[in-house]
Amino acid sequence: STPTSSKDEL
Amino acid sequence: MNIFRLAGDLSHLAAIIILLIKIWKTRSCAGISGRSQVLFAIVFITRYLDLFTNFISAYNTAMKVFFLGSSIGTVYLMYLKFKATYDHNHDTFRIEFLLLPTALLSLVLNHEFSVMEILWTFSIYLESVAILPQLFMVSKTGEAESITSHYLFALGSYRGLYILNWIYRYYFEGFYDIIAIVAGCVQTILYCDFFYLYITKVLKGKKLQLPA
Repeated sequence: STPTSSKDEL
Repeated sequence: MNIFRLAGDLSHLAAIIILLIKIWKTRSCAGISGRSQVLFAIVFITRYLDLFTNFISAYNTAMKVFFLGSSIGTVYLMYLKFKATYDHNHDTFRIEFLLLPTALLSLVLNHEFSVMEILWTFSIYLESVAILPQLFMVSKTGEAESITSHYLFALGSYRGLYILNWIYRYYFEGFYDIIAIVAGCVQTILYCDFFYLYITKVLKGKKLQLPA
């Protein structure tokens, strides 16, 4: 499932 | 990583460097809102708490360290080193009206009710309104130095480019984060009237003058 929050972004 | 997110990060990096150059070269923080800079420091501190626990890439870590260091450094320059040039009279936006609602909203609207997730959500919501004291100050003084308007243009563009990154990730990775997207759209919309003035005036060599 796609990750719900964009922690790989700054 | 995609070209839009890289362009966004570089635009953000450029904004911070332009601001540091402005303050260091003119040895003055006239026209800059210290309150917005404090909010940005809070945004980075609450967002990058996973700096040591969650390694993503050297690029990610390097940028986080730079953003943390530069935002805290800018607050230091404004409130300590160049304190005498800080324009208290025009930097009067009540930041508690930004901190409290975003804190409450992050407790209610989040992906997961955990400390790290709520702090990240708070950071996203706060970042979307963190520029308001600065825009308020520009409207109060009625003008901005051209280097300050370049700073604001780069800063506003960064999240606008992130919106393109989210569109890209939705179509090519099937990924989207509704909290980041909605906050990012609000953040970019707040710059619209400034973008209009920047493009119609500053790019034509005129000074940024707001209609009194």
